[in-house]
Amino acid sequence: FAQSDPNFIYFNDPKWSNMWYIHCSVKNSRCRSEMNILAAWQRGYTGRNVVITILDDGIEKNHPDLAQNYDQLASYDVNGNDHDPMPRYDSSNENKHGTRCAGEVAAVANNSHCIVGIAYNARIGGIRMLDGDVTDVVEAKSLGIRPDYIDIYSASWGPDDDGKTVDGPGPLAKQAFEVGIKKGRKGLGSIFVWASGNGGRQGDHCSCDGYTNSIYTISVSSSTENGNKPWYLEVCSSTMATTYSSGEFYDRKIITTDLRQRCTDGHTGTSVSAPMVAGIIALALEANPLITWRDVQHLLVKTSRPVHLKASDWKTNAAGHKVSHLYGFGLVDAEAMVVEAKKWRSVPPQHTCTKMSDRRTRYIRPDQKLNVTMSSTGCSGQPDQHVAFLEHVVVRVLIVHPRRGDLEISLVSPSGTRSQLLAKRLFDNSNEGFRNWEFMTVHCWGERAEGTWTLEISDSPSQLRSNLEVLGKLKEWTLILYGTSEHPYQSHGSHHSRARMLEIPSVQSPEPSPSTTQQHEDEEEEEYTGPCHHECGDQGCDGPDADHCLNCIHFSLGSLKTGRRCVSHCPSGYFEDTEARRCRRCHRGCEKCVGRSSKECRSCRRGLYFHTEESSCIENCPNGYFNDEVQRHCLKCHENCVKCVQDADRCTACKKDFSLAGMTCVPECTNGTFFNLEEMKCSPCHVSCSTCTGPGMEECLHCSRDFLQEEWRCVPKCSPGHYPSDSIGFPQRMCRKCEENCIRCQGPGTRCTNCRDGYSLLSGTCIFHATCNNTDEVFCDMVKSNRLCEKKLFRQFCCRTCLMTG
Amino acid sequence: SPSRSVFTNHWAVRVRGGAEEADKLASKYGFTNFGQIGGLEDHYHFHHSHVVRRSTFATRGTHSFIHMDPKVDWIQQQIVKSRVKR
Repeated sequence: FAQSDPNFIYFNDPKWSNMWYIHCSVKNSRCRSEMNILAAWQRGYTGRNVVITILDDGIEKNHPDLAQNYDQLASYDVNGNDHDPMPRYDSSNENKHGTRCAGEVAAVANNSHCIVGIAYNARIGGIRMLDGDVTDVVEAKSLGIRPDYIDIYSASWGPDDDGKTVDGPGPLAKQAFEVGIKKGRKGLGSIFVWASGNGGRQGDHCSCDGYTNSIYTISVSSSTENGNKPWYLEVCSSTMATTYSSGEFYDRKIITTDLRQRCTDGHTGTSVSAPMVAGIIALALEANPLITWRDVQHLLVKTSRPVHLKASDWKTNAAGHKVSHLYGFGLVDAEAMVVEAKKWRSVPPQHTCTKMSDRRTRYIRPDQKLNVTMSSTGCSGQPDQHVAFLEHVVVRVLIVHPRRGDLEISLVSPSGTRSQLLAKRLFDNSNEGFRNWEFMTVHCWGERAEGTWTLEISDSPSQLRSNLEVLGKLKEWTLILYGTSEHPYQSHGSHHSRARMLEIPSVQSPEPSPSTTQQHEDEEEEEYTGPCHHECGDQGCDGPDADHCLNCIHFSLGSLKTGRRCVSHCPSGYFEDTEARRCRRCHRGCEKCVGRSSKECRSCRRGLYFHTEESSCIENCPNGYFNDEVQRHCLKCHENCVKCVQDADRCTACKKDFSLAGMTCVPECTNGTFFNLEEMKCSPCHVSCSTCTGPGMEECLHCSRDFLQEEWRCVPKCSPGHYPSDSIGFPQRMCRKCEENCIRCQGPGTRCTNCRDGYSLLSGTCIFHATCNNTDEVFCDMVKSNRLCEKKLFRQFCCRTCLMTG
Repeated sequence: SPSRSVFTNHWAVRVRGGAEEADKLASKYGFTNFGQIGGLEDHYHFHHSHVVRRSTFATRGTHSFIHMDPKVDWIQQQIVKSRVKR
């Protein structure tokens, strides 16, 4: 209901009205924008002084929606080993990913271009590192770029999710994470945001993605607008939070900047979610630049919540946090993040308590769950390792197994919280087992560490399993508990989370004191005694409905004549007069407005379109605008378009010096050049062309001076069998074909001067050589008298003889 | 998995003694030192132009002796990792 909020922010960016995940422009639509980004902006946080970089395939730094926020110092090209992170262009636009991610984070607001970034005043850079051989060195370099300057690193990539890969950061990348955590942001710790492990294929489990399973990365998941699981999403015990993203074809999409200075709503997957969370963390960092990398994770745990996200495994852990394998702690809440961050006190130092199992090998029998337990005191005996309250829990396993994909692994905490560390993977035929692979869960966040931990391993042989005789073996496993030795929130005085108060019934807003209630009741006794409608104000009511109120809390709708009732929000066609607390009618044709006059219209009724420049509703948008059917707005065409339909980029007429290429307006190139769509500039035509559609000879439209057009190309002189001629109405000289069988002529008809072999020249035409020795037989007389030889059809029949014989 | 690894002609080497020491070590075996790897102290990025850029096996040659040099704490020939955009 942001629209009805007088503080509603309106930007002139063409796609602003489509950014459903940031604001709801139509009240009763199914729009959900519970990420509360708008509310965070209204509190004044837009990412100022925060630097974010995108580790990907580059960033189009001259994109009109990025250029203003682009930060050269937060950029580097590891693939090219230089400071220019511009992506490599090719016809498939494969290197669009980084630019799309960047736009979500920090696309400039109110500049009439594409969208508005979540942290639209933050600085954004790009590290080009995917467009080449990605190696451990490349990743380590990328993760280690300017850690004292860059605050947040966002990455939307990872190992193959073919359902059989187990891969993660190599030794150098791991060290880069650790160095970044220890030293980055001048000791506060770099913040690494990672898209949760999916890739668009089925049958995988993202615990086999070592990046999202690292405690140093914030793994982000996605939900569709309706709170459903996108088809590409995998479950994961290390997922921390969720944002909206794309889903099925009927779900609304995320819109962002695109390569070649364009705009797209084709950005999908958890690739969308990592930059979103990076942007939201930027807002939190602006609210409190001193929060550490662990504070950020605590904030996310505290403020994210399930809202309408649908998951079958939502559970409340022993610390009161709702958590699921699909969505972690739920949908991020930008407003709660900035509110909490503002008053946040850093959590106590992180402790690590490690305990290794004995080295006794345990056999993993098919269809018989192996349960191994480990009792832990949380290293209470070692103060500097003591973990009382949990953050991340890591299980490092050494398992030998003939077919890895048949394994399922779960961990149950002392409080009974179950985390699924690994699910079966249909495609994983590997016999390598797990060699010190680390599974991680955040599901026990805030719980007590002390107690008995249970690791459950089950083996369900698939049909592909070759030999059932060979058993799997758990060689050893190590439990690594991360957390604090004291309660993370109580040791520094109270900072209660708004979100917590909302969620936990036991912490209620103080009950009214009995005396007040009693007094209240007394007053109403002579009059209508039943309860008033909740919209009634303090003057009470004379009946239960909203039209029985004597005054209203929010707004009154209607007139004395038609009957007046109290409403919390004014319906469409009305605006909220906050002073008079009345709903007043908008100007005719207006659906949303902020005042009575036609100039104060904000959206229109069906069939009309809102023209921003005039702030009025019109039937058809003027030139330079198109009718946006979704929001019923007149949206600007692309700057080069004079006319467009259905979308800014679907041009039907171009401005001066531009011409249409398909539905795109491209600069008109001077003579001898053509507009190269790939390079987005005018490139020279072939030397023989004065205008062309491409560089090749065969792409000429008009020939250059001194060239003639012969069939589909331009030639300096006509080739044999052709003669030069002018063409009426064309400046272009042409090479036309001579008569059949004539290899040189001076014009059409009987102006041949040379015949091809087998033919002889006769009065300007080519006669077939065939001779016959009896003219009578071939009716020469008749042929001659009827001048058949002039008919091309008959010429082949002994005309030569007939004519020759005179 | 190792069976499908693609080896490059880049190496990561941990050598103490600073950049100078690293340069010396690199040139000794025909490598070029591309400098320290980000913020990882004592870790350097070496490149060998005479080794094939991509190979499905670790090529052997005089450059391989660097693995045995006493000054080398740790060394890793770089393998191409398959990375998918999410």
